[in-house]
Amino acid sequence: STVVLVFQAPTANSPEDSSSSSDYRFCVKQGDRVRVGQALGR
Amino acid sequence: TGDSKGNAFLVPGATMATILMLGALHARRLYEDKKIEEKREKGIELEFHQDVKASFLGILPLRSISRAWGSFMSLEIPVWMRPHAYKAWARAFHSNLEEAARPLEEYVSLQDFFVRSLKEGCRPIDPDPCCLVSPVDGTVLRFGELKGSRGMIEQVKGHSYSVPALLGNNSLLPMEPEGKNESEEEAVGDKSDNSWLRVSLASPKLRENISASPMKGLYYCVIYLKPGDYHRIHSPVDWNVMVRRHFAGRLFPVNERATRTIRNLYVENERVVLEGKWKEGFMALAAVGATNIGSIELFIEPDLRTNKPKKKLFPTEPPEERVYDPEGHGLKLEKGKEVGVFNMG
Repeated sequence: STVVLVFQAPTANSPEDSSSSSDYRFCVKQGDRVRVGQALGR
Repeated sequence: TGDSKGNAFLVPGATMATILMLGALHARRLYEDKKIEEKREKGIELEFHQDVKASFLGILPLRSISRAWGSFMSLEIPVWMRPHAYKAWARAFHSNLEEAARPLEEYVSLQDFFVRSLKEGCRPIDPDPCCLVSPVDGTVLRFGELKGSRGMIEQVKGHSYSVPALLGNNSLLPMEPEGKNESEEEAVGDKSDNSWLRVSLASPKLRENISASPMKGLYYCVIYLKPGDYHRIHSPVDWNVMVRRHFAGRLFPVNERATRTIRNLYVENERVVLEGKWKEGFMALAAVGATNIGSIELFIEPDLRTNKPKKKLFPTEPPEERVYDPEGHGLKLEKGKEVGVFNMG
């Protein structure tokens, strides 16, 4: 079984904004084992 | 039941052959998994390659197989045998028995054990209000930002599927679905039918709160659950679920090999989609079934039945929709709360 999440989150609007602290960033890598409640991104 | 001496040896012989065959299949699977892991460690990305075995799966009655598997797994196991059976399962699929909420003797069947809940505190929920947490135990297959008007997610290198196809053409997804019929009419169904309300979501009724913003990106994350994983689904954030959509598709396996060999796997398989909004905008969770884990149960809608025998198998069949709150506020779900569970068969 598989779960797919699709969601909106803040993003850098332009290359100049790419350092913005409001960007959504994943904190997992491909192939990582994750558990319920563990942060996927912030 | 045979009374001759020859027949007395027939059943143990057949049982032994079955056990050996299952053992050989499991060993082969472990070997293939190891080879894939080695390739991944070397940085070799696996590519899509449709093969004969995958085509053959298309003509198998996978739904019937899934249901038969579920019935077999629901057979009651004698109390004395339960700990041995579940420990064997845990060894084969790397489950952690110490996390089970109840003593092993209390799980009447493998199905009951499979959907077990966990002891309090086994899965602490990240309290950061700015984070989105994993709704399941599993392996991260893909994640990233959706770019372009078609919103494609890569299944594996060389093949992608579209998010509107995954979530449904009526999705609240804040992007223009490809080929959407602009003149789609609003259709309110019979309210007396279990309070079901069918609303074409092309209307602005539910869309008005989820608008595309230039400052918001669309992201995705695909998580695969192995047979030994904890199979309950939790809420990834505080959000309001507005719509549930059930696609009665096929029930292909969704393992590593299947993702590399079966086209549009997640779009063709039976799935339940929950859509709504969280503080940053749109949120959708799609639970995709498979042959062995064929049905999806929602705690927020206990009446929902998936993997039904009479369902047509054409993936083009429009999904069943349920609007949880026609007023547009939706059903509130707290971060970490149990939403549903994947059942065997």
